[in-house]
This record gives sequence, structure tokens and C-alpha cells, in this order.
Amino acid sequence: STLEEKILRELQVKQDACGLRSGFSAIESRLLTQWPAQEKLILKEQYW
Amino acid sequence: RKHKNTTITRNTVDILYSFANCSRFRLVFGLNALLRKNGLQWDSSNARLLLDYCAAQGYDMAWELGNEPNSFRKKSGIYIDGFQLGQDFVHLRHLLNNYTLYRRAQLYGPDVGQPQKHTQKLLRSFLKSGGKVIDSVTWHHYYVNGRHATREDFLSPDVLDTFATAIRDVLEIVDGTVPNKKVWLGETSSAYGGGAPKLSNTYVAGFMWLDKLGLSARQGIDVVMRQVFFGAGTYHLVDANFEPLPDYWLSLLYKKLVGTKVLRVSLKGGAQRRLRVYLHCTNTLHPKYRDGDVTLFALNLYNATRYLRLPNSLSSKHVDEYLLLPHGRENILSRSIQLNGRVLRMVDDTMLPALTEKPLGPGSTLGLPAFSYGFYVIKNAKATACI
Repeated sequence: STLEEKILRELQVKQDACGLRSGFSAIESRLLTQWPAQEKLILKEQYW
Repeated sequence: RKHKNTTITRNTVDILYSFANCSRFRLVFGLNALLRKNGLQWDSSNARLLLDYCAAQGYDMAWELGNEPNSFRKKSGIYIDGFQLGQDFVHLRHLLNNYTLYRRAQLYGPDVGQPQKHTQKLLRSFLKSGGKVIDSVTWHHYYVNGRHATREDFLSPDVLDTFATAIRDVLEIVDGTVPNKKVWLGETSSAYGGGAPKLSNTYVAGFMWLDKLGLSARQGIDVVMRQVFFGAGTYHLVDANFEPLPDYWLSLLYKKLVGTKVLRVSLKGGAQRRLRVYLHCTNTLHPKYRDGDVTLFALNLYNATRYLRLPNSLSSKHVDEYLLLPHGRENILSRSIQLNGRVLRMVDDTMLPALTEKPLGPGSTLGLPAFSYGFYVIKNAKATACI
């Protein structure tokens, strides 16, 4: 699993799966930081 | 080495499922059809691992097998004909039947691309071979190539009409092989390749989207799956910061106001290609509306205001107008949209704004400015089909 998946999994174990919002913000920022690079890769494949 | 590797772990599936579940989405998992035994039949061993895990977790999901099989040879060098793919679906259905949880699970396919000649042939032979085991026939549609699309394409009645032809082609094949089977758009948007930059994420994209929703319903397509909610490119409904884009607001209004029963409507005056109208029973889950109310939605592709007048039988009715116009200097290329003069934006991270109607008195004409679209709820219309 990726680091994000592990952290999310731990959060899920601790609380109700649909009540993750407070703990999720750190993951959300991390994923958003990674997104521009991922988007480039996905678009490259789509164009190909 | 042409594709990046993606590993889907149990964690990934857990997160995907809880995201869908918490968002009240239904998760449809697309299995990999390119895993083959000796290059012939589908190798289901990997799918079985996933099914074992999902069943053990009690995940209520639906399934697909393969994506755009008509392009398999071009994209991966593997050719699978329609007959074989149909047999692979039969195999998957048997596999699902082994799990109590998935005995009634929905199976959709074959998710073919545009119905061009060889795709039509593949779809026909697939349906003959495996049509009986699927719950809905799925196909994909994009109007144009995102790299070459222009503003004019997005406003062209000729381009919009190509979708009607594509639907007819698909329905003809379905009627000839598995009559009465539901037909869905399993993936669709304005332009392929991630969308058209500065077009697919702006007000102008709404013409293709609203016309597609109207035509789909009118021609009997049961479900339209939008590419994409969040993702790479420009055809997403919310941007990278989760800010809703014009097509998001349009979808929201559509869901609030438009019911699933479709009524026949036409315009007098022969302007039907550039002034496009659709009529449905109103969605009575909306607290303001009740059985018998009808919702008209209209697109004006003229470069001038056009006025609609309701027939005499409806001229005495009160109408709620929901007119969507672009906001800002970019005009129809704006990423911001206004409803009845008020810019639509989230109140905060979790709260949507009120979608406030503009009441029109009986006998009012419905004015649609140049290049605009909107919804009109005709109250107390007492349409028999809607009661």
C-alpha cells in the first residue's frame, strides 16, 4: 500500500468510514500536491 | 513498457468502496479483460482474488469487463473478437454466481467506443454471444477530439446531431440482437483525450452536456455516466481544488428539476436545430413541485435572443425560470456561471447554495439570450403522464 492508503486505513479503523473528514485534511493536501504530476502522466497516456 | 504500472491493493479497494458508499455512489468495478490464457480465453484468476476479497468484506458492487474492446489491438496489440468477449462475460457471470453476494450483482458491458463500422460488428457479435448475461449494454460517446475541438464545434447543431445518429446505430444493433435490453452510456463527455482545453471546463460545454442528457432520455438511454467527476484534463465536473465547474451546476439543476418521464415536445416555426427543447415530467422529489408539473429545458444556439411561447393549454400557468448564463468577461468561455443573475459557488466546503427560481407570471414569453440554456418548470400543468 502507498503511504496515503496506510494512513487512511488507520483513520478508517479508528472511526466510522464516512466520518473521516477531520483526519483526512492532511491526506487531502498531500494528494493535491501530488496531483499536477499525476495529471501530466494520465494526460500523456490519454493522448497516446 | 508503454503503460505505467498501477497496483490495486486491498487498501485501495477499501478506500474506493468507502468513498463511493459515503458519497452515495454505486461502485462499478471494471475488470481487466486483457489477462488471457494463451492469448485466447479470459484468465479470471486475478479477478477471483478481487471477488474473494470484496465478497468477504460484504462490498455491494457492480461489474464490467474490459474497456473499449474495439481498440484493444491498437492500444495493447491483443485482438479479441466479439464472440470471444461475449463468452468471457458468460464466464464472469458464472464466476459471480459462485458468490451469494454477487448472484444478483449487475454486470454491464461491453463498453465499446463510438459505433463505427468495426465497432458495430464487434458489438453485434458480442451481444449474440454474451448479451443474455449482461444487465445493460454500455457504449461510450464523445463528440470531438479534444486536441482539435473549437468553440464553433461546441455550438454547432451539426455536431450535436451526430449523437442522435450514434444512438440510432447502437439501438438498431441492440434491437436486432437482445431486444428490450437496457442501453446505457457507460462513459461520455464533450471531447476525448481529456477534453478540449478552455472549452470543456467552461459554460460553452453545457450545450453538449445538456443536449446529450435531453437526447439520451428522448431516445431511450437509461443511464448516462459522465467522464469525469474529478480527473486529468478539462472535462471534469469539479476542478483540482474541488471547485464546481459549469457542467457540475448544470447537472445539479438537471437532477433537481428533471424527472425521468419524457414527454414529446416540438417547436412551431422550424427552428428546431438551433433552438433545441426537451420536456419531462418534473422531478417531484423537489419540495416545491408536485405531480403533473412539467419541466422544459431549452438551448439557444442562435447569436440573438430567442423567445418561446407556450401553447394555449399552458399559457395560464405560472412558470419558474432557471436561466443559466456565463459570468465574467470571458463570456461563454467562462468557468463561472450564474443562475437567474446570481453567481453559483459553494457556500463552504460542504454546503451547496440555494438554487433560486425566478417566478414568471401566466402568459409570459420565455426569453433565452444568445448562446444560453435554461430550465422552466411549468407549475400545475396537470400533465396526465406525470400524475
